[in-house]
Amino acid sequence: NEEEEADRISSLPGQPKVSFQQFSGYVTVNKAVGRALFYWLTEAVHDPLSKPLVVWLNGGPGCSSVAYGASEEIGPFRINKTASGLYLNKFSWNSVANLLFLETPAGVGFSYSNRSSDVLDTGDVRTAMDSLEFLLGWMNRFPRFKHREVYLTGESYAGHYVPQLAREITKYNKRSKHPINLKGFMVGNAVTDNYYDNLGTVTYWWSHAMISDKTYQQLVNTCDFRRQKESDECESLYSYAMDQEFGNIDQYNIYSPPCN
Amino acid sequence: CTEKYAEIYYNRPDVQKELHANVTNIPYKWTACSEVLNRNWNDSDVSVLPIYREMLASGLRIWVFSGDVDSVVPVTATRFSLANLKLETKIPWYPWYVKKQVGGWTEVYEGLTFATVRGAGHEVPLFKPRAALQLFKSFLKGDPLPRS
Repeated sequence: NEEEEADRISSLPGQPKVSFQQFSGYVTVNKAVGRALFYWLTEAVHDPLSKPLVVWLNGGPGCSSVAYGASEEIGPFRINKTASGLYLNKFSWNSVANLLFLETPAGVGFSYSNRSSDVLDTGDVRTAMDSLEFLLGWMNRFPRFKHREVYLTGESYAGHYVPQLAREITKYNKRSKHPINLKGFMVGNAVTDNYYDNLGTVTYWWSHAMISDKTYQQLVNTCDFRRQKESDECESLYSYAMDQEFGNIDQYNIYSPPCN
Repeated sequence: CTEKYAEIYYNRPDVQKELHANVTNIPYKWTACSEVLNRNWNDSDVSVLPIYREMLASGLRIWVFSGDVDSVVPVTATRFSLANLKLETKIPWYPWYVKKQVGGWTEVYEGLTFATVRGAGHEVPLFKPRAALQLFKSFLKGDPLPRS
């Protein structure tokens, strides 16, 4: 249909030749205020009509699935060092699935809202609602995916987005004649539970000899891991651990030097 | 540091044109992470474990993985959280394999599979792409990870 064709990508600048189809563009999720989410679909390399649809969300909150998921993790392309072009990722997940990268919520990447205050008061609830709205609108544009198996995937703060969107879809399916064929979700290094995440993090730091016994004891005795916002005393202990005891490492990959 | 390449590539006008992006001339550059959104995040669930329980009850397939050299949301955090679900173990803890190497360890619970990815940081597919693709294939098939 016209809308789908208008979203077709013929070939990105500096892209190697590929056999799979790609589409990208916007789906409006709130017409009244002019809020729209940006997506990029890279279809499966072989027989895309028989392959599942896999939605990938990055976390942050505020980070882009185009920047991370698509461009340095599971997508078919990698950006070269001079950003002059792309090269192929031989372990791309579109070897077995249709990948739908969604930049959510508005304010992330190319996704936007004409109501500028939206970027100052968005949270888990609006993100889940808008992401569901996006999926419904996107499937109207790509009706061949309407009954396809759908999986949600993501990492980090998307440990919130993914199950919350799964729940919204499940609720939608209960009231709809045209349910979304959601089969499951998979999350990685996922933000899950404040208390267990905080306790597990300082335990990992200590068990991997990244902090001293003294700092570990102080963290455990001073911080209330159940609180959303830690006390100043606790915050300063975290800062001391990271600034003074971690040393020159990349916290996201502890045996590597940091990105300068 | 590869996100620096993205900061350049996705701000190129020719790339945005081909992506049908930035059609309303957003008054700020495209960036990998929005500081404004992050600092003004309005509402955040204290825990999503109650949603896991709901989704497990509705029969969804749930997989959770963890790169074991990430210290930001580390494997111990995930294990503490999953332990709180108190799920029955279906297949006890075993090392899974990819290309004759230990890809990590895994345990299959009722309704949920947990797997670590050896040597992977926060962005698992970036650091261990082959292992991540194996993980994804097994997830889509609903099969336990390979034992050899």
